[in-house]
Amino acid sequence: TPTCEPETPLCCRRDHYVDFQELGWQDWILQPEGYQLNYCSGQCPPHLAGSPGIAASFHSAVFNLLKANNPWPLGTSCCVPTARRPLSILYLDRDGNVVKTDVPDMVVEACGCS
Amino acid sequence: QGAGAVCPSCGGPTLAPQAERALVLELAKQQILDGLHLTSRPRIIHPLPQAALTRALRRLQPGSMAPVNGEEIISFAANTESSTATCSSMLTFHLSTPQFHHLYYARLWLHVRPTLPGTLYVRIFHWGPRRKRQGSRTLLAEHQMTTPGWHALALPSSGLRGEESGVLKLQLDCRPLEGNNSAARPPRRLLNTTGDQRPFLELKIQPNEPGAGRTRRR
Repeated sequence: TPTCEPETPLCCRRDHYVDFQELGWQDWILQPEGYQLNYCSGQCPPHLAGSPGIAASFHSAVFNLLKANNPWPLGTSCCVPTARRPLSILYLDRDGNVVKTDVPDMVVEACGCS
Repeated sequence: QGAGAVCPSCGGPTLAPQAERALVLELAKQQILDGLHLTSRPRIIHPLPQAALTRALRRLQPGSMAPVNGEEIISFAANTESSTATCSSMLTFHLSTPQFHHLYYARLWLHVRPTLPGTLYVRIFHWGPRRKRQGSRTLLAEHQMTTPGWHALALPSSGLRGEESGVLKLQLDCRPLEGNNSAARPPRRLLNTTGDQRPFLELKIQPNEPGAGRTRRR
């Protein structure tokens, strides 16, 4: 999935790095210092609907063109995450204990059209 | 979302950079609290000494993945009632272990002072409240230590059920194993129970398997 450029209208991944210092949470989140809060945005015209990402295989590209030439009943296709990974966090809980846990599906790695 | 506004994921208008950044920071806070199953950020009332924290971080093998949906916890002894004897103490830990979680690994870390005269024999009891005034105690483990420094004493995870109040009390009962000349010398502090080298628990928990309770009942 391409990272969104200002002029990219199509479905892409918007990258944002969030530093816990910026949230004022560095006193209780010990590691990491921040994380990638990415999210998906952009248009999904009908011929891209159902494609796993812009870098789709040739087959799905042709399949999408066929779909475009035989428009199905209009349904909105949205730009959604297609691959995510966990984030390991070390933090202090309310009793002052040090807790290490892996939060699943925390970082969006790829986007595609639903 | 005003009327007619379309979700940005479906091709709606993009936000102005400042508005987008403010939205992202709010999203980040919500996403982290949800991921840690917290309703609000914890208030750190008693910050830990940096040295104790550094040691704890070293224990939590950086890079090793916590068990799936599980947690690794380091809990420092909150306050220690030390008897005047060599090293018998009552250690108190505050553990708000989430319900429906299964504790499967427990180590008690103790720091033995360099003044150790020989072998130190330690028994560790779980101190549970009983309806009557005095508590009841259950032997968890016994260990012998012959060198000063840090020692990780394995504990049976089944014996460490935290009380409803989230407070866990462990009683250390220890004495030096040495010749009969020990009677001559006054008892000395043999264990560090406060400050940077206070005892701490290293625990690993993971969610109960679905239906585990039923299996036990059956």
